Amino acid sequence: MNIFRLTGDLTHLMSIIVLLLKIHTIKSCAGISLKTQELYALVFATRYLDIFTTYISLYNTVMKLIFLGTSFSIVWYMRRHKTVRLSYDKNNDTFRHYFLVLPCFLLALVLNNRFTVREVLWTFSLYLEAVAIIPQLVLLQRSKNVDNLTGNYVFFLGAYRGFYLINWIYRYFTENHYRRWITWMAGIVQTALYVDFFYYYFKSWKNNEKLKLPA
Amino acid sequence: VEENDTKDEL
Repeated sequence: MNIFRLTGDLTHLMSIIVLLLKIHTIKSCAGISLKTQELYALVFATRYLDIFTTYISLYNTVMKLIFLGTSFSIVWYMRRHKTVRLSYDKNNDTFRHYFLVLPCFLLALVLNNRFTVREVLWTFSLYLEAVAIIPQLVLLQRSKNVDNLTGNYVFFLGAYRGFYLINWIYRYFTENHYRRWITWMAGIVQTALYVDFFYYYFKSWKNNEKLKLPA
Repeated sequence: VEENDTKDEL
């Protein structure tokens, strides 16, 4: 475990905390894409299939349980909670799941390290995580003003990606570890998706303005 | 060659 990986995990955790804060205290999920949240729940469900069979560390197990539990509870809140679901911006959150899920699954069937159920699903989760933010970014573009918590939520998610990529580069040079090029590609695509958002995030921060993404 | 895509990450 290096500092980049740990910082990445913590910013990932922060993004979830920010989102839960919004849902629990303000009882609002305005500006949050249910599509993206459902995709993340699917990402964690397919990636952590080995959670009870392969033990890595207590840290890993606990974090996996947190990511699984929070992602499914967020989906539950947005769909079922009597107040929270009313704030869901359904009309603007129109991106279709299967445009992302289907290509990712087909790609995982073709490009994987081993053709086994678990390996294919693990690869699928990587591909899907890379693009799962897209419905959220589309929704941000359609929103007139992005509130602080939503902006910070996406910021922390992007930061998590950035730190993970640095961690990969670090591990590449310091450990006897390598990754398949498909893993690198998925990781780079995922991080690159945030570049545009970061530009406008810092711009609004610098100018002390409300965050707004050009359509 | 053993496959190596790290699964110790989250």
